[in-house]
Amino acid sequence: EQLVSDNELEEMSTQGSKYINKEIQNAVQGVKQIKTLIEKTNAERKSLLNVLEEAKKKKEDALDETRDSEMKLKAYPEVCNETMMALWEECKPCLKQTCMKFYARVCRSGSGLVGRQLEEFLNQSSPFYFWMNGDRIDSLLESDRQQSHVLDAMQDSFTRASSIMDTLFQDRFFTHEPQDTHFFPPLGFPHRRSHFLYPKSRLVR
Amino acid sequence: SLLPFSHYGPLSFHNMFQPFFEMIHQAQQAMDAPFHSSAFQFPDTDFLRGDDDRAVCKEIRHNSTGCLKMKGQCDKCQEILSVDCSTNNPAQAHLRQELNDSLLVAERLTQHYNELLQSYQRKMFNTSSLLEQLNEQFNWVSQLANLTQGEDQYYLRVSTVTTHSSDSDTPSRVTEVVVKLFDSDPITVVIPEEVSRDNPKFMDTVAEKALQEYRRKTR
Repeated sequence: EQLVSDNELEEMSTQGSKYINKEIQNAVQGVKQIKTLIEKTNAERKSLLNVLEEAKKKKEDALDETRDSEMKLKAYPEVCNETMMALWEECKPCLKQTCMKFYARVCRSGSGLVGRQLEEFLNQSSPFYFWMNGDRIDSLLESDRQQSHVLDAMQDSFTRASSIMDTLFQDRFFTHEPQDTHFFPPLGFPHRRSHFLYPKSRLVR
Repeated sequence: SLLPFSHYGPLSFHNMFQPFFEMIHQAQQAMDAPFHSSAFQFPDTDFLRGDDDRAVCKEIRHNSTGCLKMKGQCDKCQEILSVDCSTNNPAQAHLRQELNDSLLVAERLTQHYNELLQSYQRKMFNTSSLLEQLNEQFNWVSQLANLTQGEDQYYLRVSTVTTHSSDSDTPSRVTEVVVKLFDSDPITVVIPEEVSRDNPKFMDTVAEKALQEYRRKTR
């Protein structure tokens, strides 16, 4: 059965609307809290970027030192030649066999071409390259190249995203309390350089 | 109080939010872009420790240097690495030791740098997921804002309240309340007997359930 009078329905509607209004306020505050979290994450990112720059400097100094040592060592005439060459002639077939077995078992793709490529590579290589750990140095240089590319790609995307968020968070919705009675004109921000998520001292890439 | 939303002005409130969605979406796209490009890949520095088969396969295909990492499995190759030329040329032996030491330092720093890069990438993922949350939260506020442009001063209007037994064999009685949230379709909310109508929390319970139903439908 219908339990309530029209007056009571009005009263219930008022109470319910107050609850909904509180929820709306919470939702608006929620938007602002997320903005604060984005700012916090970005501050952490900026300090991490400084750590990255320092680590990059140290890594590259160590790489330079390694290359210097390698150049100095290469400048020496190849001593112990006979010993090296004799060992190399026995090392190559073993290396080729081990590598082809691994490749067929693990890499699961055609090993014919790879076998010929490896044969050529070993015949062109010198045991000195091996003796000086030339393979490890080349791998380091390759990963250095990849790491620079990865950081550049991440920086580019952050720069673009931060200029958009900079504009978004400058909106009065974020800088004024909703109770403000000022009329909020539609979006139309004076275009500004994105400094919100990015220090003016933009890192030299 | 936000009541009514007119502080934002009816039209500008909705206009105001629309660009927000576009901007948030653009920021997300910008943030996620590099991770979708095939050229973007973290260097597999695991091969420095010889742990990552994938990296070795790639290197073998790329330029065969991946095979040199298997020198440990060939005695004669190991013997090359341990050839000691210091009797012929002590200076060279010293240089070689210097090279190996700096190589170890460079490998350790490269590994460390890679770990820092990955934590930097995690920061980007965090920001991207926060943008997703921002979008979702905005969506909810914007829809409410959109709905509050109606004439009715009530956000929630109760139209009927009825009570009946929840089913024939149990005497417990439930209260059924039909409400409209802004100008949504009528939403029927069933309140269990434990929350009686004279409970001060009754209408909060009704409004909370109605809002949940509304958000479920509009998601």
